[in-house]
Amino acid sequence: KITDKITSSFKKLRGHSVITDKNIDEALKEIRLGLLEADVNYKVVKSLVDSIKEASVGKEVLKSVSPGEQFTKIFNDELIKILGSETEYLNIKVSPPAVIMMVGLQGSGKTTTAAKLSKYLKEKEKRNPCMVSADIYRPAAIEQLKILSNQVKVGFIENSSQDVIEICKNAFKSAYNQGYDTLIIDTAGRLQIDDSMIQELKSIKSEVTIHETLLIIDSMLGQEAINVAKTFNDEVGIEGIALTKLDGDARGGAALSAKFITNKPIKFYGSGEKMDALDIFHPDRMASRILG
Amino acid sequence: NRKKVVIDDNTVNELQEALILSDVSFNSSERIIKKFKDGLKNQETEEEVNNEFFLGILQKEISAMLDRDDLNINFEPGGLSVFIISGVNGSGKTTTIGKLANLIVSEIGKKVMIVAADTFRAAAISQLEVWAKRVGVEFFSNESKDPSSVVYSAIEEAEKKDVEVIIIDTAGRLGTNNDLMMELSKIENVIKKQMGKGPIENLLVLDGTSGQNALSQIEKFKKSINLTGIVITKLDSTSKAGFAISASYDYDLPIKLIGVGETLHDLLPFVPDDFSKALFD
Ligand SMILES: Nc1nc2c(ncn2[C@@H]2O[C@H](COP(=O)(O)OP(=O)(O)OP(=O)(O)O)[C@@H](O)[C@H]2O)c(=O)[nH]1
Ligand SMILES: Nc1nc2c(ncn2[C@@H]2O[C@H](COP(=O)(O)OP(=O)(O)OP(=O)(O)O)[C@@H](O)[C@H]2O)c(=O)[nH]1
Ligand SMILES: [Mg+2]
Ligand SMILES: [Mg+2]
Repeated sequence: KITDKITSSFKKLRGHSVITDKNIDEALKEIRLGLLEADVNYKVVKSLVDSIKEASVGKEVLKSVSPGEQFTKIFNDELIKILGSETEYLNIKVSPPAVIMMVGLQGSGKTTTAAKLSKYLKEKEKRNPCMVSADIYRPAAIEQLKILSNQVKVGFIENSSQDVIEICKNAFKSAYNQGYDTLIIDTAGRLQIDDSMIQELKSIKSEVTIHETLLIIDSMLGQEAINVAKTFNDEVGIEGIALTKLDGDARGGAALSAKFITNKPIKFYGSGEKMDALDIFHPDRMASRILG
Repeated sequence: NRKKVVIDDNTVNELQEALILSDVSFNSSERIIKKFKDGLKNQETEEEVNNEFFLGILQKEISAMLDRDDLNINFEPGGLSVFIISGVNGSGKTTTIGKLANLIVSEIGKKVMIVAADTFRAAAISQLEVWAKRVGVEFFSNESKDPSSVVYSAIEEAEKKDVEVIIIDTAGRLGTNNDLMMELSKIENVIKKQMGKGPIENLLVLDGTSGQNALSQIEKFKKSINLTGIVITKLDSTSKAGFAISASYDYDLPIKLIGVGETLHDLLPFVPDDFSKALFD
């Protein structure tokens, strides 16, 4: 655990009155290693370690706490600065139907999260959501979303076309006409370097007003999290991020990298395959998870 | 015209950074760089000593860590070959099975049956059935919610139909879920009882975009079942799957296949030289 390593390398601060470059050097090395092992991007680690150093050096060593505790607090604070200090909600206080679009890499958990989110909106927010699948590529993708919509008992807009843009436009009309206040669009998984598939998302957004584009990130995502998040945000535009598979033991450093590069809030996280396994994101809990 | 090879710290740091950015674990990168630097001591060369020169040496070293003589897919010499495919949720198991069935049919000419033993996830059976139809192979599924029972019935059916290879699709699962890991070892045990021996291939499908958690998965799956190899998918992404080095070297598992896309033909044999070159692209 990073915190244990910090504590042991902090014994050096005992008897010192001020934090200096020298007496935290070892702790900073441990932090760097711990963050890399947590899959935080190399460049984000560098930046974070620099800001921890800046926030620490020259500070008086507090007598009331152990040096390790003092430093862990500084580290935790710098992590929270990146992750955000408050929970941010979906931008769906609009005239209905609010449209949410799920985007992300293949297998990240978009379809499952779409269904979980619809259940959340229905039960916790007393909304009347429906879903549509714009994934015309993956075998049985539409059937998968339809089965989940039946499980969580929300509306399902049947596909009207083989054209993704038409599917989304028609879904919006149907959602409006059928009195739904929220439409969740599930899209196919895609690589951020697949220009035509990124263009597909841009085209959807040019024809349908998307109030909330949510980037779904697998908590096991490695160093490329920074490039994936940056491209989806720069090219398509996202309003928020959701993490999945946090019921595993992935430390989830990808969350830090994605937030760092996009400055878009992490709003939800998935912690299981069942439809109730969706929670509001709490930055402080993520910080302790990354700290290990 | 031989001169001594000298490398500066900046270049070493850049090479290590490249490894880390490729999802090579920090510890692996330290060991690789140390061995690389030790190997350069007292080395002389007639070649130009530049970045290409260093990359070439580093790539050879990494390739050697990935190279093994058991990189091939194995088949049962005298009877039914049973393959189990397992891995974390969304890693690409079902798609890989479609591709693998295609590879076996077109390149080896054996009769294949694919078995839908993911009895849990919405539309998992339908998804696999689409792949079976695309490839033109036998497909087995039944109403049972117990994957072990599906496998048992599938093997009985396969023997009736002179199937030579059965490939079993399982539900995604996290290594940290004890119940699901027990379910997987139960499937393996059913096969052992029925066939008199374990599956000839027990492949772990790893998402190529993962970071260090891939190693934790290998560790947990290895504890529950007798893995024979690894498939790394999604190498058409910008991720480099540097964890493969530790997977192969520290966990002693051959990487047999790589997934490089979403169509039927996007499954290739793992080639250590190609992989180590791509790490630095
Ligand atoms: N354990 C766990 N599994 C999850 C979670 N979220 C999704 N999954 C599983 O991850 C797998 C992939 O989920 P999907 O919803 O199909 O992913 P997707 O992004 O829609 O995939 P594509 O459409 O192919 O890109 C499924 O097996 C899900 O049940 C989670 O929070 N925890
Ligand atoms: N780009 C790319 N996508 C892939 C590759 N292999 C699989 N996929 C995609 O990854 C997503 C998940 O694939 P699946 O085959 O459903 O994964 P799975 O492991 O069976 O998922 P679960 O059964 O839900 O655990 C799909 O969108 C696939 O098309 C690959 O090599 N490259
Ligand atoms: Mg999907
Ligand atoms: Mg599957």
